[in-house]
Amino acid sequence: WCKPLKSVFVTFPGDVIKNMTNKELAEQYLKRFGYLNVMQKTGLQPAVSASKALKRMQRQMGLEETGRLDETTIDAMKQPRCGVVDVRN
Amino acid sequence: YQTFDGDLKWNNKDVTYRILNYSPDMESSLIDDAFARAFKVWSEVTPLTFTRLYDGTADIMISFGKANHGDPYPFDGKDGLLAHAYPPGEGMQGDAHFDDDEFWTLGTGPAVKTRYGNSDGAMCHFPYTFDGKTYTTCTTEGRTDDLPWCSTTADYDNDKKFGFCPSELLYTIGGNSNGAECVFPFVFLGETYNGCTTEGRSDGYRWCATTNNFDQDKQFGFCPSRDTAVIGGNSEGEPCHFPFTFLENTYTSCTSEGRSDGKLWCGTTASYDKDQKWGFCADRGYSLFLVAAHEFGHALGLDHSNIQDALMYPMYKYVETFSLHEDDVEGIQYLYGPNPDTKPPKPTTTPSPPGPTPETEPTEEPTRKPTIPTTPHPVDPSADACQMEMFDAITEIQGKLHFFKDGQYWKMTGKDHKGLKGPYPMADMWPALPAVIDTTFEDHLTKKIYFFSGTRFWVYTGQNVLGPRTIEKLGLPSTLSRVEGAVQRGKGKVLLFSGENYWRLDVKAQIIDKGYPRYTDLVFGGVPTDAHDVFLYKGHTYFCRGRFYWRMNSRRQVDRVGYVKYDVMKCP
Repeated sequence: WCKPLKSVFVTFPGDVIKNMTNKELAEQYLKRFGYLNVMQKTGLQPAVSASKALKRMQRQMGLEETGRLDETTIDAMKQPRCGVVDVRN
Repeated sequence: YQTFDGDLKWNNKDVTYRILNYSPDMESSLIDDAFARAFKVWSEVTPLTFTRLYDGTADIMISFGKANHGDPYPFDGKDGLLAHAYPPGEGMQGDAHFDDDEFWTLGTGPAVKTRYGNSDGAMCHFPYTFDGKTYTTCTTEGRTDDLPWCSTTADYDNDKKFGFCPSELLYTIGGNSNGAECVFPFVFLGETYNGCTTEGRSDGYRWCATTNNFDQDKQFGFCPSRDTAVIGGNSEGEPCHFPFTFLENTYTSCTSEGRSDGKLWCGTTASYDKDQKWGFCADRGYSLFLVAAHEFGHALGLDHSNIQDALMYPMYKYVETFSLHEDDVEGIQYLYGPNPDTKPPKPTTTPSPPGPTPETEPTEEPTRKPTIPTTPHPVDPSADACQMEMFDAITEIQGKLHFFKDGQYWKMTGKDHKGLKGPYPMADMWPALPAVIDTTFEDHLTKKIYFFSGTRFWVYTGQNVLGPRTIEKLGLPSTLSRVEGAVQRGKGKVLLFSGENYWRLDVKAQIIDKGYPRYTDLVFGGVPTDAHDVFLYKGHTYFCRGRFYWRMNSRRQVDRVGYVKYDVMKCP
């Protein structure tokens, strides 16, 4: 029987991408690509809930619109992509 | 497809570009070629031409950079963000930036073009055999001068075809030494260096002196990456050192241990634990051609598409045989029109069996007689449009604005309310329609008039009518109770609005385009999401709620909010 490896994660010097939780990753992604903090007439404010922002992102990416941070959505957020925002404010 | 707000585009058909610098990952001629092919993707379907400039300011300035590279949008190391580009315009607008922490290839692993040897600059052939042994990278085996080489056919032993691989011992890139090779050791700020270094630079690029004393001669160049080099980390350009130790375990190949993202890495010295020197192992890399074609789409005025197979979809996907998706073609031709020199491609799909095409597939026969009797609705000839609080639908037909309300309609023939003619009974002109319609539009190409009421629609060509048909036939969801607005967009496309969503109808194909619905407020920011009517008039999109309208210009800015009665109809 194989003994499961006990993985230890380390911080590599010079690594630009830090270990972050899925929630942190999602928040960063939704902000970076314009799904959160939509510009309103009254100024910059979180005009949409996280769930609605997720739904919008899921629609843009052709995923099932669950409004939840499911595995498919996290996987999509980890894919290499263009840096141009999806939602322009 | 999406265009940028205001349909930003180049006004000149001859667009210029300039390559400001090169990635060390690929030979410069391969990079030149990848960019040229990426431009060709777009020039084949539009009247645009692309001319390369070697100095001065070009419309599209192309550069490679890492992390903070001089604009407000830093890159993020290997993977993640690959590149970005700006929509057409002056200054930085139109420019394209590529993240040089990526491994740039042709999409399938190191793309190694040789120099010298006897293969006329052919690409390395991996794997190849030399002296009975198989090689998957360039090697220095068989040489005493340490120059890496490869076979350009599968079997060096038989074919004897070879060339030299990128190496700082062979040439440098950029700098001021005209491509001369590095000289080792060299002196920089009093220190002696035996290899390429990133010292003295903040951008992470490896360089070397091309004489033995930089302090004195100031001659330098950037080092090309060897195909065996690691990417990123803190040892860019160094080869993996096998075996190496990590957390006291010994590794003889790249590993993902220690990382939560599963990426393969290696130590570049015998002990990571002691030296902490590491980098990512070379992988398939990203196709510079595919990424550049996408970015140039932005530089020409296309925003992201949500069609997964479209080039303008935001995520990277490698495809071996690339062809532009029809969504991309429609998008770029919406901005610039088709290439007059290109014949339409032959259909690649299996021809449909003979039979009705979507355009000629009515569920009901064309008839001059109404299929559904119009609900009788008395028309009061004295009814004044200016007394109406709101209308069921407003649209422009044959250049005249029409106002529909409860089985009657008015048309505006002049500039103000004095030019309002009517009311006319709808049953006289369009007898098949019910009294109350939700929206209507005239197809600019065919002059057919579409009417929507509840879940049904009718199409009038003169006095001939098709319908009613259910809106589901157009690909709209069965849950949709009505279509509230319609806006013609480009040739043969119409946006249909309902609730907080809109869809794009391909009028010719009679089907909703892929990638819809979309949220109205994402594209049409600042208008009410509960508009009961949306229509196009003199290039402006009007969103109506009650007595009020929100007018949006072609740059998708709300430039006026007012009363339908006073501002549009000019009622006293």
